[in-house]
Amino acid sequence: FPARSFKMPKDAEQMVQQYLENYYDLKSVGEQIGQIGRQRKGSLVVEKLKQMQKFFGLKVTGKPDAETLKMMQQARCGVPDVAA
Amino acid sequence: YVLTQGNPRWEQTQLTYRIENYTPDLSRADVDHAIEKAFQLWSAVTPLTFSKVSEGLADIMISFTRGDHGDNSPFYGPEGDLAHAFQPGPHIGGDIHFDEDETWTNDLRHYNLFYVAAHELGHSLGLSHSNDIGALMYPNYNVNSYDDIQLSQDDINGIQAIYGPSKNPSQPTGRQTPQMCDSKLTFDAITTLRGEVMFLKDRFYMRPGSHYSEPELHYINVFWPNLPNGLQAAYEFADRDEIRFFKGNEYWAVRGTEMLPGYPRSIHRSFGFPRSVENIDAAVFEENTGKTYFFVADKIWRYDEYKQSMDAGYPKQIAADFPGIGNHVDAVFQKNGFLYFFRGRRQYKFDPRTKRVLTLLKPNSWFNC
Repeated sequence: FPARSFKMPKDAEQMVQQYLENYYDLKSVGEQIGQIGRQRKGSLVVEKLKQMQKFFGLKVTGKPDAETLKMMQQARCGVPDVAA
Repeated sequence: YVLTQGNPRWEQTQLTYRIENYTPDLSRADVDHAIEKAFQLWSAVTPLTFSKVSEGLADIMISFTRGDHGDNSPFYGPEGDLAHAFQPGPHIGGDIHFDEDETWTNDLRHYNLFYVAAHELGHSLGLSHSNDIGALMYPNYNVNSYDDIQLSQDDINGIQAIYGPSKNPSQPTGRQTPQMCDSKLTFDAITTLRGEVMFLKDRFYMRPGSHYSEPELHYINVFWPNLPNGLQAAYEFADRDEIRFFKGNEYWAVRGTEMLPGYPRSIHRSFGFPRSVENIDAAVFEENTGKTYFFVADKIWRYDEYKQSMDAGYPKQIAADFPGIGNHVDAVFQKNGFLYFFRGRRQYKFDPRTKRVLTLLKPNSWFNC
């Protein structure tokens, strides 16, 4: 199938983090320190990614796959998709 | 649709707006016109009225700004966020900020001010983002034609849930986004595409799921930005890896995601249809015979893809070659040697070898509903 060519951005992880912070109320986890904080961050990102994928009608994987990253790169309204 | 959390709304129905400054990308008249049209979209379906003021505070203050502009929601240069708006309320409530780092247009180039203003106004009035991809309140920018800039039924349902309907007796209706599991779903056209099947309806394609993917609904322009909306027929000429899309008396050809040059072409000049044929309802290429069947009203035409000419003896009544499927076809495709005809809310599985209808199916049977 002719899926449009897609170049994975170099800073994909940072882009996902920023997108979820902006539009999906993913709190900045910079202040969380240690293993528990990192685990918590990981599960929060997955949860928010699933939320985002469901909202946009994408396959809900909880992973930043090509379709998800492509959607994140589209120009959009700056109002968050979920209430802060 | 989704209402803003807490259901904020304007208590008064007569609202004012003021355009605080103007983008240099457009004339002032163009900006005024785009903003006025955006307000009209929402006032047409609600009891709300909007009056422009040129001085002082208005309920909805509109401005073009860039970067950090003092509301804790900075813009970050071109692309990304185009604009934002605040929920109904005093002070900054209802206000709309457009990112001046974008290029604003009054045509189909990025980014159309009317479309973005209409979306932001939805927020100013109390709507949140909708996950209906065809709604104006969907968060991503997607304008391919002027037809795209109108309210969907989802937008209308949302705003009327807040403010009620307009008192105007003639109510505009919004466009519906196809729902894959709606048993009343009909299709404009269907084609195979390198082994998959693509169902077309208005601006959208629907692609059935497979063992590794969910059914998908998206804009046709994701794949082919230059195809018009509302295609009427399509078929795959697999030998050339080409898909041909028809609308009115014109057609376009694509290979993969590439639009082939030299299109649109005339169906009269290319296929030899008489001038009396103004559009094609459905088309399908039969691999075994190398023939393409075109369905036009209650008749079929048969085109030889290799001789590049219409076969003698055509047109015929549809029933002559395809008995049992009625006298009109909305869409048709071939898969695994069978033809699948769609007419209204019915789908017919047809065996071309025995010329018999094998099964009647719901039109959305391909979407695992």
